[in-house]
Amino acid sequence: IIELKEVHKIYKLGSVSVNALNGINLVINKGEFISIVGPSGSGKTTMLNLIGLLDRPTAGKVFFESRDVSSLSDNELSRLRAEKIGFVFQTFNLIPSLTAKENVELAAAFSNKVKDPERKAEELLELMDLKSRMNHKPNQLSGGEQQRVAIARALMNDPLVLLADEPTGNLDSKTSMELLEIFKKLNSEGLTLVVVTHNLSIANEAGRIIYLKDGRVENEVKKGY
Amino acid sequence: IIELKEVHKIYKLGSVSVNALNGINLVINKGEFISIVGPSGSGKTTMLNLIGLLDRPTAGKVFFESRDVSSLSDNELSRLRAEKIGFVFQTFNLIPSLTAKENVELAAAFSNKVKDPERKAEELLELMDLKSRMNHKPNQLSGGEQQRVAIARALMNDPLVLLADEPTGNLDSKTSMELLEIFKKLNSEGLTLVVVTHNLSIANEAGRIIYLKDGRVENEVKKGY
Ligand SMILES: Nc1ncnc2c1ncn2[C@@H]1O[C@H](COP(=O)(O)OP(=O)(O)OP(=O)(O)O)[C@@H](O)[C@H]1O
Ligand SMILES: Nc1ncnc2c1ncn2[C@@H]1O[C@H](COP(=O)(O)OP(=O)(O)OP(=O)(O)O)[C@@H](O)[C@H]1O
Ligand SMILES: [Mg+2]
Ligand SMILES: [Mg+2]
Repeated sequence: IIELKEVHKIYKLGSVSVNALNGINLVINKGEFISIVGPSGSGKTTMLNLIGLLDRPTAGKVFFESRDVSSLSDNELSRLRAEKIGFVFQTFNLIPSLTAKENVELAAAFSNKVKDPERKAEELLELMDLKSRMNHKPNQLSGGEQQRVAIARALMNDPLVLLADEPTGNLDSKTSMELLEIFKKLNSEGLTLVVVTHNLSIANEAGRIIYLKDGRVENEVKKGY
Repeated sequence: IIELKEVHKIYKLGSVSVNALNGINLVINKGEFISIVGPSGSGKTTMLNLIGLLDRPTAGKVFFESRDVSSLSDNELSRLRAEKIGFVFQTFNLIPSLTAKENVELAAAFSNKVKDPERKAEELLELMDLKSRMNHKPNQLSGGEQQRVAIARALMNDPLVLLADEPTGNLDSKTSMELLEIFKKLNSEGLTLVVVTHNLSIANEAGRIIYLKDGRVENEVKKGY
């Protein structure tokens, strides 16, 4: 469903170059549950941003449903992201002036898929155990609550693929395990799932673990089934 | 060194009240290493903000070095924070327009304690393994790198007490353990350390673990020594 082919990403900072990704090859199949792990700074977020069409590679190709994304306009990419990709950001990126519920509802504004955005937003926030916090703005929420709002928002458009960048970084282990159960259930219902995580109990539940180091795939481990 | 006495914190949201803290009693002794754990939303950040004089309680008393902080002006509190308290925020709060090094140096601007801020900022960033990232702005840093800049900044003024709100939420386990070693070394040199964390391998290294639930201390565990 998504493929990275010999992908490089170089950031330029004045005269200095940061080689964030150095030749990544990755095939993500429909319905897979993949986790990406690796040291801080190894390129996980950069890689997830390319998979999620939020950024373009410096070299190499990205394919989404077999289409080379470099041939798509920014508008077409935007549309694809809105309809097919759910993204949970490492730093949440919630809109400060909107409530939790409005933040989640807003995701439906960019696609025509959701019939009753308000009701769906409430259901997703309830799933995330945030029913009593729907009318709080981000700065009236705890770190872990903000993180869960970001997850609810990513699920709003029934995406084909959910990309989650460290979705449990601010959650206690009980809440993390509850989230893992939700992810596994959605995956069993057909959602393709790519989770960047430092939490090895989450990573170990994936069908495949990709180990990143210095912008390269250092190792890949497949589960027995 | 710091004491919370029957502390309550109530947030008002229109007609709704959120009782974030419901009668907290806590004594923090000089040189202790304490960890605070508990579910997402249980009041850990709220409690740390009161300990760090960033906020005032709705009821109850906060004592810093035996002085009742309600008798201090905002300016006096500001001064106390700048000179004696290092705070690592759950959401980093770095200044987007400044580089990592400038962000760390800035902490010295609010007190007269540091002779050579630029050199000290470099040393602290090197300690955090960020030597090659000193001139990056926050949006040119990974999540874990931003977190480490926030930690370096908190150490800039040689604080009496370091308060860290989930300092390893975005770090892989190797980097987390390296940070723990730095914390333990500073604690052995006299730094009082209060760490809010979901990472039990960090929490278990503390001399005392405070378990929070629904804004109350549910349990407290002291280590044998
Ligand atoms: N300004 C505010 N207005 C209303 N409610 C608030 C405000 N700030 C925090 N809260 C609520 O108070 C409760 C405690 O928040 P706090 O940030 O202390 O939790 P926490 O234990 O740090 O959680 P986490 O582990 O998710 O960071 C949360 O349920 C939150 O929704
Ligand atoms: N805009 C940018 N300009 C320059 N360097 C950048 C930029 N964005 C990221 N980097 C660098 O690229 C490297 C990879 O960043 P990335 O965010 O992908 O790491 P990560 O694996 O997600 O780390 P973490 O686990 O800490 O979140 C980092 O060393 C970072 O400093
Ligand atoms: Mg990252
Ligand atoms: Mg918190």
